[in-house]
Amino acid sequence: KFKQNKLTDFFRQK
Amino acid sequence: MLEAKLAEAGTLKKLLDAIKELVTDANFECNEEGINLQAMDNSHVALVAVHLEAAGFKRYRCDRPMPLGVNLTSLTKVLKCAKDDDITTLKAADEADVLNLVYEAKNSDRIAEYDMKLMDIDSDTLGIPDTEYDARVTMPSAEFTRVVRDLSQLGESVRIEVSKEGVRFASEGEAANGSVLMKQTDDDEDTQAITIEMNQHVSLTFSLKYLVNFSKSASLCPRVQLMMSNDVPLLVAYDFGQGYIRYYLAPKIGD
Repeated sequence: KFKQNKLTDFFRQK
Repeated sequence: MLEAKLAEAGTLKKLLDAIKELVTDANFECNEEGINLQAMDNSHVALVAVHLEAAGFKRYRCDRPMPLGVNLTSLTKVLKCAKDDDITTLKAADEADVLNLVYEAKNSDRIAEYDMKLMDIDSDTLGIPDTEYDARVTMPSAEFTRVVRDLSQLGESVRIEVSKEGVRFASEGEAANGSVLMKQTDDDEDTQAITIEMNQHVSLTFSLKYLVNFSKSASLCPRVQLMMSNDVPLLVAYDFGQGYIRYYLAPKIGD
């Protein structure tokens, strides 16, 4: 029912 | 070299308990300001950031920045050998591949010494942008633990909704649905207070198993803060005297 986002969709990789 | 003397092993034990199920290996980044750790779980859904301030140690010395690559399962084992109130010293030489831990009993002459292997860890470090959150909820950490544990019995996800009414946690399961509303309390000074600061109504859905994991930090700190804006990761922050532990969790979105 829900799709799980990843943090890498929001925060940039250093 | 690093030499960090902690008043009580218990603080480290609690910290490890609060991160070891999310992360297996992590770099403890030591510098003159203190010790930092940032690590994501394997699925890149959650991130934990820990900071221990140099000033919070009985003694602290770190001549130059050094990462200590630690297997958290091993460290947990070595810390089990300490009594909670043992004075604990962490030592590592420059370029060392071992971490030395010394436990001194508070009320006897027992001194125990352990060496733990360090490892090279390639970690993906994320830049976390400074975020102005639309809602901030501060509540007793034990209450947060309770609500996420209760709802995790019913379903996999929880919707957290912040409004002027209060903060509502709602979960839908196959057999049962549940929702817990926590209303803002009048007395902000009370340690049991629930305070809500809000610019706009926020509603986000998260995986409960991560929140249950985060809530283990309640042993470190009696208060927890939930910071939220629509469509951005949740920040769950525990600030204790000597530093903080912060968790970020990516929201779920409806199909």
